[in-house]
Amino acid sequence: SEDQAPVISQTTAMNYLSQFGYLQPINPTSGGIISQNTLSKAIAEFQAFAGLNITGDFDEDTYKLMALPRCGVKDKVGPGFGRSKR
Amino acid sequence: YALQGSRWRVKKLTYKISKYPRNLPQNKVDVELNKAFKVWSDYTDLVFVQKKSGQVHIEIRFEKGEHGDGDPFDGPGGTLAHAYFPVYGGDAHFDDAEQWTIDSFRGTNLFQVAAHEFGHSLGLSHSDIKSALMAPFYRGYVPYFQLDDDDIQGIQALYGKKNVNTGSIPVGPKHGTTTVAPPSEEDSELCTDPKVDTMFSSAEGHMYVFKGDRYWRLTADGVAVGYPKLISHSWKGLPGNIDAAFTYKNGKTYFFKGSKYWRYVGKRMDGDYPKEISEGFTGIPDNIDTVTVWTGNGKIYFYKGTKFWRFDPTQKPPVKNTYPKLISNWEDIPDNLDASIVYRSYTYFFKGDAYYRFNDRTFSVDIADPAFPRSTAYWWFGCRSANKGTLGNVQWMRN
Repeated sequence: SEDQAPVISQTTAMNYLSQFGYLQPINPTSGGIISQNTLSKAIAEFQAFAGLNITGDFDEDTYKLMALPRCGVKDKVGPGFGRSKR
Repeated sequence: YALQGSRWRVKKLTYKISKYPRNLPQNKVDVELNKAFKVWSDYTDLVFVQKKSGQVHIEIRFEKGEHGDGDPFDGPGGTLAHAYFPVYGGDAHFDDAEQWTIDSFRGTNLFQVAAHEFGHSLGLSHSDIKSALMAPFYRGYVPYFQLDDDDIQGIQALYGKKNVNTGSIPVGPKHGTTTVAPPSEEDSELCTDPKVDTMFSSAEGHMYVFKGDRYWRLTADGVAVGYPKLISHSWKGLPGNIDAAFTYKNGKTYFFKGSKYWRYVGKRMDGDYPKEISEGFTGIPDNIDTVTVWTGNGKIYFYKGTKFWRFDPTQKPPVKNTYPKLISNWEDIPDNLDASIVYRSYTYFFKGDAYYRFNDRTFSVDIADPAFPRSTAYWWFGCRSANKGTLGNVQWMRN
């Protein structure tokens, strides 16, 4: 069957990246702004981890995956995310 | 797999369910969570003991919304549960707004989510292997659950292998070789002759090496235990000596040999194959060297000799008339490649006993220390006696 359309907005997606360790936590009281490069890098890291095509943009596949139910623990923690040997 | 960096220093761990879910009988929850812990104790010497009161190592609670740890749950869907690593106490919290179920395709399977969370409680982070239990996304109910090799390696990296004198290691179709000692490095064919036919990543995130009629699965730092295996035993109907392979974003894996190609979903042939490359991949020649999906644009690149072709299945014709082009357009990548694979944002090209890491964003071979080309045997197959530095035949390779 066809996958359902993504159900999250760009703001939700940015919060998602922050919640799971790809972006620095967003302070809701200060309205901070991040550079496009930082955001693109964070999206690309998430796409690489999730096995998606790495575009660095919020594309449909990325939105769809972000809408899936998941574990609440950050993806990026500890030495497992250190330097890749290869 | 990925390790968070902390682990328990004792093998006997106690747990307590302080707050049960609203929609399931307590005795059934006890059974499911016991099963979830057993997933990990089956492969290690860890022992889990349930207590009804008093101090325990791992406290389990089913909670809704804000529940005191500053990390509120978000209602049905979204975040299902979270757990703390050993250094933070190991506790596991489940969102009680979810429809927790047992042995059912409805709702969210309690056993699977609990087994995942307990992985965190024991020190495992999220894995980027899709088929691993420790992958972060809920995959739906799996009726015949089996722990992935990736998870087994992760938990054994933390707590060691199960002592065979203290209990039996489960032996199923997938894990029947876990008691067989791996061959020593010097016996490994990939160490003595690292030239391969093809390499590819599966839709589940596993990396495979094909050589002759056998194949190996790669781990993060070498070759998985229990390999090589026969290609024909796992991919029924697929011959040996494969030229090239890739997995597309539709989750299907395509294998190429001579003038023919085969399509598989996982290890199951996806229809009547082989078919002619000239029919399924119009514009692509026979006897290709290797193929890869470039992460920069998601298009399929075929390489043969000194040339490459770009294939876009959404276009007509799928190969533009400006192709083939020279591989020398891919800066520092040699002609007559053997294999290629995409791994963590890079495309790796293999030729002879060496490989090159191509940065898909800068569109060039990375400047690195040691420089590329590097030894495939050392860096990919875990052969510790192989050369760790830059291979000396750089110019010869490029020529």
